[in-house]
Amino acid sequence: DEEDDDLHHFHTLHFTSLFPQSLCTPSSSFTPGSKQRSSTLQVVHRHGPCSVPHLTTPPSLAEILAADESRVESIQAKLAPSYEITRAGKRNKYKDRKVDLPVQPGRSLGSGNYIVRVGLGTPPKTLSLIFDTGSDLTWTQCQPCARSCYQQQDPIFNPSSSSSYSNVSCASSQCSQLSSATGNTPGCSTKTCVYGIQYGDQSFSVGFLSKDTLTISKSAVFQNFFFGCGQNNQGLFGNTAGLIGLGRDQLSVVSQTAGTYGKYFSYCLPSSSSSTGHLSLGRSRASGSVIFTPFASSSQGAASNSFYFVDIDGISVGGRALSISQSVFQAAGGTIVDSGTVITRLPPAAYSALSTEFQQQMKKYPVAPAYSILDTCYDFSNYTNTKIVIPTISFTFRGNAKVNLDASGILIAINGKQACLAFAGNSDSST
Amino acid sequence: VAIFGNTQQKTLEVVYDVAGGRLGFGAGGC
Repeated sequence: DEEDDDLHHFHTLHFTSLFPQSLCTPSSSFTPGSKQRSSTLQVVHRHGPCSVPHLTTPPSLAEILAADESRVESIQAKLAPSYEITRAGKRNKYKDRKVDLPVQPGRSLGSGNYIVRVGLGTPPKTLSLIFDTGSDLTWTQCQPCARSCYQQQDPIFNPSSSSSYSNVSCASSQCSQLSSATGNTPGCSTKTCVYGIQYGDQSFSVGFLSKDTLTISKSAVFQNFFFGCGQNNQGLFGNTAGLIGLGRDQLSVVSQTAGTYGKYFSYCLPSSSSSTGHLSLGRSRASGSVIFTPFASSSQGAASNSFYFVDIDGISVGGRALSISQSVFQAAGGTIVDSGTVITRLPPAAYSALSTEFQQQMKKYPVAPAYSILDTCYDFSNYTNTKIVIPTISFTFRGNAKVNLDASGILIAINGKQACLAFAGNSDSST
Repeated sequence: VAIFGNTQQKTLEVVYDVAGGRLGFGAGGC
């Protein structure tokens, strides 16, 4: 029994397995053209070898973590009580409280994002888009780039070369929906609806709300798909052509394809940037081995309508349940699941308990200095040719949904000899 | 707000049943 427990409570792995390979090794879970998987897209890390060749140097891990912090600050600023607006459209009692959105030139919305390739227009033009469960509006850079376009890998979408493209009028319901989907009131230019979306780091896209045919695969084609045709796009979106929004709002891909896929989607992110995962719309595989937790309702006001909230009931390290009061998570305002944030953020008390127990169970390994936002680090320079043993970490979400993390979700390799616990604490117990 | 980030989601099949009001996790998704 003890041996069995050990097998379940520890991961044994080669330290070098935490590093991505230089060549792409596609996952066998993605089978293009399969009838059952007709609505499935291949997911690749935008800076890995499975992505299209880079026009610029990929960011360092330190830069990715700095961008991650910027994204987290942005999400938490959006969910701050001072953002609440009453149904009458008036600011609530927190109106005098100032929200400082992070303004940090050089930081992107999140450099650790994953991309998918979709077709837009007739005939379809292939575009590499960041996929993001933390936002709603899908947008791409559009010709003639009236104000500004950044450099992207794919040819910039040209509406005039698509026979199915049209602009959307200011009077349409979709134009009105932009307010909640982007957080900004839409504009109007010669009766054409104008969107503007700005991210926490001041990156933005402004352009025309448009509709055209979205092609996910030959058998998954959606006419009259609403998206942003960006004429002024600035920020560090890398070489991608834009973003595909998988949030909960009405303009998200999830909502726009609800008639076909029933607001059901799934994804798998690969264990390293040198492999691939998938994003599937609809019930594309048997869900027998999937355990579910109910979405939690948010008490954070209108700005939280995009996010997917869940409740954490507990965390275990090496099979040992951490002593964390439920009030710790409640005081933090809940938990969201986000595909665009790299490192899981926990309330200070929860992170402290996690880090302390992890250190206790990892005490045979020499420690290493902190790295960026990661403060629980180890020096594995003497273990490059032998296996290391790390405790498992599991999260239990409401409804007794216990999720064991993969080893790739526990340690993140910093360099050839150092790796860190891939978690960080929030600085404030109430945010 | 706590955030369950993408590093921790690696290799899991993460299922969003939005209409059903639930989120699922499956081991060995890719």
